[in-house]
Amino acid sequence: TVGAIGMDRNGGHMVSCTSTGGITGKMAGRVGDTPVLGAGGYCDNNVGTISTTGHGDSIMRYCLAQRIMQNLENGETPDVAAQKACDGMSARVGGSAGAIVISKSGEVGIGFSSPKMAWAYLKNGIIYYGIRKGEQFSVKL
Amino acid sequence: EPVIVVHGGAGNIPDNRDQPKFDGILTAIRKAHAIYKQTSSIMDACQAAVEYMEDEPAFNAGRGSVLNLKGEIEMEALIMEGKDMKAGSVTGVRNIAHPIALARKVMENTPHVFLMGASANEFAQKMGFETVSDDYLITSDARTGLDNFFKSGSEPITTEIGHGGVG
Repeated sequence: TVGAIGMDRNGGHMVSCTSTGGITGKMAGRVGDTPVLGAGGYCDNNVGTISTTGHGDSIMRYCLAQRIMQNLENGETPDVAAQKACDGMSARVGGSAGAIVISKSGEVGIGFSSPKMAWAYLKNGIIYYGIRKGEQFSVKL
Repeated sequence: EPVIVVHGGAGNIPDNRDQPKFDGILTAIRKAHAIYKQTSSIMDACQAAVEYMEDEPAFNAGRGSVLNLKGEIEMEALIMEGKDMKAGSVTGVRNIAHPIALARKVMENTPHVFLMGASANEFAQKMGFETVSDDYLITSDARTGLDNFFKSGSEPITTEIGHGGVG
């Protein structure tokens, strides 16, 4: 799965995009989380924008993107909102997941309960990126 | 400056996949930024980032998508904007290069949110999308992933792309 979320520099307009091939060996006709609003992604300028990835059948059952939105509305930082929801999903329904988040104030959040998630973000001319927990590299745009 | 964030999938990604993932996500960010500078549209920018990753076999989307039990590719995508909370999504789409672009067409050119299967492909045709072949979309890694899936007794999948990817 791949995803991109963004906030423009004027007025805080936000977008969420997610695209996937699904899961190897899925039944023909299986629908995953990606196209489902509130699971594979969500976006509301009043709250934030999110794209998720991971075990789609678990993500749908837990409404992962919606849970992260709710955490943001409850005042959590984007990092905490994403990590809490991914960990909550893994504990409650199993499977693993990851999410990228931007809050309405432009803060970035990265969270995942899987061993790895490839992520990168651009802020103030610097690209920050990583794949393992606690790991962060940076490079100039 | 805009804020742009991308991901390239999660799971038990084999270590030899780290660098192709890094290369892909860094290029995706740079492409998004370049498009934003040209258009001032954050939607165009994010779509460009996803389209780039859909073209890259290092990712499980578009070209490089994993295979279902029949050895076929069925792709899905979702786009949503935060001002009016408009959205477009597609599932079960075949033989197009950029499902994210089709999702955007659903959002902008239909009264609906979600199109599926053959009808989504029919809509793509009406919107002028070119068809791409299975040979273009299906990579050797994806075939190997399905072979391994069958060899492993169809156990639940825990690794990413090609490899038994999670979506």
